Amino acid sequence: MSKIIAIANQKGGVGKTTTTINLGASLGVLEFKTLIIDADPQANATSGTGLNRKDNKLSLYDCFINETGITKTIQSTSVPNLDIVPSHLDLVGAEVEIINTPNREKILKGAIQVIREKYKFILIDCAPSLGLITVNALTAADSVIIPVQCEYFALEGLGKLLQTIKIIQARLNPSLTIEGFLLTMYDSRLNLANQVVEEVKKHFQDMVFSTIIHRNVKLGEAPSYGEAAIIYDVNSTGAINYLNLARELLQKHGMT
Amino acid sequence: MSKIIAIANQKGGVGKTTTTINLGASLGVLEFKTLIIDADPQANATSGTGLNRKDNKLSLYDCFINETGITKTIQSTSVPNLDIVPSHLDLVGAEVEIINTPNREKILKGAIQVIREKYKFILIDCAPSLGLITVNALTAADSVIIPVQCEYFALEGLGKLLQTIKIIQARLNPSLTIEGFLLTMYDSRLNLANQVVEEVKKHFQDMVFSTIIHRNVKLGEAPSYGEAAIIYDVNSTGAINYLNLARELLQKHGMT
Ligand SMILES: Nc1ncnc2c1ncn2[C@@H]1O[C@H](COP(=O)(O)OP(=O)(O)OP(=O)(O)O)[C@@H](O)[C@H]1O
Ligand SMILES: Nc1ncnc2c1ncn2[C@@H]1O[C@H](COP(=O)(O)OP(=O)(O)OP(=O)(O)O)[C@@H](O)[C@H]1O
Ligand SMILES: [Mg+2]
Ligand SMILES: [Mg+2]
Repeated sequence: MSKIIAIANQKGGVGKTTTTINLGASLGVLEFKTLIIDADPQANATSGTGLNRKDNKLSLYDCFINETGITKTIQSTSVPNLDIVPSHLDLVGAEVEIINTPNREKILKGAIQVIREKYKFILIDCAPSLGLITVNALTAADSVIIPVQCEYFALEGLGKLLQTIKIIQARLNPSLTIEGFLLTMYDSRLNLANQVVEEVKKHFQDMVFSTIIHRNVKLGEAPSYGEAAIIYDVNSTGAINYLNLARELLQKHGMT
Repeated sequence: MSKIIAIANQKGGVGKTTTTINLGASLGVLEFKTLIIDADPQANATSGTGLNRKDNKLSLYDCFINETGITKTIQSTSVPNLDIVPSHLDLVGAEVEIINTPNREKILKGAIQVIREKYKFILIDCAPSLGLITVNALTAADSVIIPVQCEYFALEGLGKLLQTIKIIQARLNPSLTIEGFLLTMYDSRLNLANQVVEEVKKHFQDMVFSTIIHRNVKLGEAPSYGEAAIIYDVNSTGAINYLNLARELLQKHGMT
């Protein structure tokens, strides 16, 4: 039975896509069959894993709008044991197109059922929004990883995100849990970063992953080659941080 | 007659809010009466200028939903000549609420007319999305500043943004122009950053502001005090960069 994890935070640029790609790649390298679902119309996870965004191939858009079976959209990546359901720019229109569909929040949950058995982990990369596609992701997910950039504005948005998660738990997905808060782009030389780490650990205590993702230029360079950091530069701090995150996640669920 | 400029890019975390606050503050300090409109439900521009987001005061939400006159929502900031129309978390629901309103894309344009004469500049901070509120901002604006973070993913999204701007120009706002592309979070020590700068300058040539905003921790610290960088630390690189940007903008329009 697979574990479905949404990677979500409506604050932009906090490391959602970078976390999805690199946690997914780490799980793949550790031989856990993993699927990334790119639920962001920007399709950064799609291009960051080496696929061409403008390809005419099927994407998540087709699952929402044309009721295409999700299996048909799945493509392999350059990482062993890692597949992806690509996104497409048209997904930005899907939110309006499904507004009057019955059970519009549960479309993704329904679509994923047929492939749950094939993967150990399914990671859903969300857009920087709390719109209908992200609601679909949180409704389909067993848990959610919340990347928190070590910046001031990133702290501010957490209240609203937790409020939305509570609403989803109450109305759409009672079993949704918070997998953890993941501190990202940490630079130990900056007071601001250290203050944010302290604040998040004080508020959320053992819900905060002990693995912290440091600011590391290799994590920024890797997607321009369509690669995960573990493929682009296996010895980089970024690759090592995400490998540690994968191990921490596996340990937590007794899967190592 | 005021100049209305939208600060937009659907890519998250590229420096939209930081640009709105600090360009606004620089114009205010140079004695050009300026208004910030916070069109992002995250309300980062609201808190970054020292207002309390959870206040019960009127916000942009009321202009969209309750047809409240925008004048009633305007609050002053700690910066001379700088006012703000605050945002509110409820704005996230406004996009669905106005879906069936006639001329739903022109609500903000209509609301702004009554105050155009009072300000030299009106800056609209957009959310990381191309939804209806951002479309309202682009329809109301004379021009748009596009912050481009010196990272790979930031380049990818530009095509979609330019496509959306063309559609807005064709259907809703023929006089919309691109004020310029603003390179942000530039770190001259990183190859990646230098490559992005080169790429953007090659593609967009004289549409790129010559002022480049360098990565500077003071720009990240200032909002936690509710201040613009020019107030928080006037000698910081960030404050100087944005003051130069304001001067470049004024020179371009013969207003110095
Ligand atoms: N730890 C890190 N060190 C250095 N750069 C990073 C790190 N994590 C992410 N980045 C870079 O920062 C930028 C923002 O990260 P990313 O795109 O993953 O965030 P996001 O939350 O997915 O953004 P969006 O809200 O637009 O979806 C990207 O250019 C990415 O390459
Ligand atoms: N030049 C800079 N140097 C250092 N930090 C910066 C700089 N510009 C912005 N930041 C910080 O980076 C983060 C992202 O910037 P900001 O919030 O302004 O981006 P945004 O595009 O408005 O994000 P969103 O898409 O969520 O609205 C913030 O925490 C901000 O303080
Ligand atoms: Mg992303
Ligand atoms: Mg912002």
